[in-house]
Amino acid sequence: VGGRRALDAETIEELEGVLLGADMGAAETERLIGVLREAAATERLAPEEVPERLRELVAGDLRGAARPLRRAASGPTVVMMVGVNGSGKTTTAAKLAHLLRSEGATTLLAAADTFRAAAAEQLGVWAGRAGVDLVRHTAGGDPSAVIFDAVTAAQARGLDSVICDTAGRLHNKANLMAELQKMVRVAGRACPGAPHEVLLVLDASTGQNGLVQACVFTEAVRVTGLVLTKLDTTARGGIVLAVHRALALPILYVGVGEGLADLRPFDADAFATAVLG
Amino acid sequence: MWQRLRGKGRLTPEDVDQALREVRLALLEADVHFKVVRDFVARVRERAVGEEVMKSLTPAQQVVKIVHEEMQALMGATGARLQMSPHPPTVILLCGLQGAGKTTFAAKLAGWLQRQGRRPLLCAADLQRPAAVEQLQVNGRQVGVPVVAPEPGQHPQDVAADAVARARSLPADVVIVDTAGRSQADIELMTELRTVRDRIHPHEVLLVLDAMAGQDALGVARGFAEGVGVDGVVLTRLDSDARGGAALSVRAIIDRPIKFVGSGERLDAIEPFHPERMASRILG
Ligand SMILES: Nc1nc2c(ncn2[C@@H]2O[C@H](COP(=O)(O)OP(=O)(O)OP(=O)(O)O)[C@@H](O)[C@H]2O)c(=O)[nH]1
Ligand SMILES: Nc1nc2c(ncn2[C@@H]2O[C@H](COP(=O)(O)OP(=O)(O)OP(=O)(O)O)[C@@H](O)[C@H]2O)c(=O)[nH]1
Ligand SMILES: [Mg+2]
Ligand SMILES: [Mg+2]
Repeated sequence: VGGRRALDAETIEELEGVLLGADMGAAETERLIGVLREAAATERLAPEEVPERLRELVAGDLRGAARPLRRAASGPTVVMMVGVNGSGKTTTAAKLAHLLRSEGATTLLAAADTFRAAAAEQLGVWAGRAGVDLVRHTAGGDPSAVIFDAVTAAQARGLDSVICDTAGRLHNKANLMAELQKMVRVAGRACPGAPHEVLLVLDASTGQNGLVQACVFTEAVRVTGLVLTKLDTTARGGIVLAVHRALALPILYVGVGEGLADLRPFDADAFATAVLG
Repeated sequence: MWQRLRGKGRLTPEDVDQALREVRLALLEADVHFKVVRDFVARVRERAVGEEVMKSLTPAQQVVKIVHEEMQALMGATGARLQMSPHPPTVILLCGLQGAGKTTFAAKLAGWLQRQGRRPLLCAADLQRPAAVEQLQVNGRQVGVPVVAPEPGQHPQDVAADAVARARSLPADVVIVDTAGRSQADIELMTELRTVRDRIHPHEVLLVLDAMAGQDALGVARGFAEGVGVDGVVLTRLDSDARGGAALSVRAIIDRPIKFVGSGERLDAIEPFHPERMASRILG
């Protein structure tokens, strides 16, 4: 029974703390501990090997998730940023524009949040800093009209991409989700195949509601990938495991700060190390 | 779970443990911090085991009653009691993580105080986020409350001090200071927040927290309490379907009242905190 000591009660409690504390949730925590227990028993894992095995498990679960931004077969790649209020959509839209520009691509930003106070102004400042043009209308206007104008502008100018910011919205507000559905349809009308990416911007400090958000948004507007923001804070972003497991959503980027350059491609190993603290 | 228990007469220790397992899962699912859940369940178990069986309740009802009572005790009193200064203006400083809802809440609180017959003044002391000042100015116009904006070359503490000085001459009896979002772990920004605090001596420092926050809320609350001192908490986006367990974690770790909740995007979506409603919401 020598090697089977790897997972004693104290170790299990400690592991539970690490996993639960990272917002993995009770179900995912139980599953991972179950897998570790099995491994410890069958492979006679030494106690000091357990953390690395756990890291490997988490990284393995997410290794297939990373992928680069899609490119439209022809015409501009249309990207829409969606998500609940305050998650980091506007800032991420700007970071993405900056990233694309640094890769030599031409892009423009669309201020399709026509509702929130000074939303277009906020994106306008970012557009200036990123050195890209902004398509905007007056506040209170129809957000779909902004989408339409921005996509047609990108087509007319032969740009590589257009990044559309949208207003924050709670997934349990049917009228707001319907508005988003309309914006997606309009993008498709302006440019067949658009939007090529619908990126759900998820705040890394979100709890279990993040899974509900992802499910409802995906159901409503066919989310194509995730961006996990604010990983530079103490937020761990563990909810992304449950989201990836439930929806097999790719994770394209992580936000690691408030500056234009603070966007990195998702890396499963780096994430697994960080999420386990 | 309560339905199943209610049918029973006497509860065995196994029944109590099973019920507590379900309570634990419900609370974790609701985003209550796992350490707070551990302590909570231990307290309930202790009371359930030790308590005299009351004639009027079945043992099952008694466990339910204990859970609700412990929740109420943790949740604290009904909110919305702001410490108004006997020497106006009362100064309220808002702080919290990026995107928590501070700027929106600043305007909501100003509107709420105005409707109560007070004369509020808003201060846009977030000099870091693009168009943060504009955002508060637009919101201020919408609620009919003036906004003190930064002058060139000012730091956040200067704008805040200006607003307090301006309040005396307006006159305004409450000054609400909006600040930039920041992580409690950011040493430089927490130092900046303390500088603002020390310059204006707020009567209330309110931590604005997202109701959808997960386990991290515990560390955030502790960090702000230790870093700048927190007098009260505001819970935003309660119109979401998040269970809001972060409220319990925050109460457990810093023992400060939750004073207000944000219940929507409109500027009138502000309400005093109701502990019983929050408790039922968390328990699901
Ligand atoms: N620390 C940190 N802050 C971030 C990150 N991404 C965004 N933020 C901050 O989070 C706050 C909210 O960001 P926004 O881009 O306005 O979020 P949003 O989703 O567009 O918000 P709404 O449009 O109001 O729904 C801002 O203060 C940003 O600077 C990140 O990766 N790290
Ligand atoms: N649904 C809902 N949205 C809210 C509520 N409070 C704020 N919001 C929204 O949340 C988003 C972020 O609000 P802000 O007031 O900009 O947050 P902040 O804390 O000032 O953000 P930073 O200054 O970047 O740290 C905006 O889209 C608001 O409209 C609320 O109670 N319910
Ligand atoms: Mg935005
Ligand atoms: Mg703000």
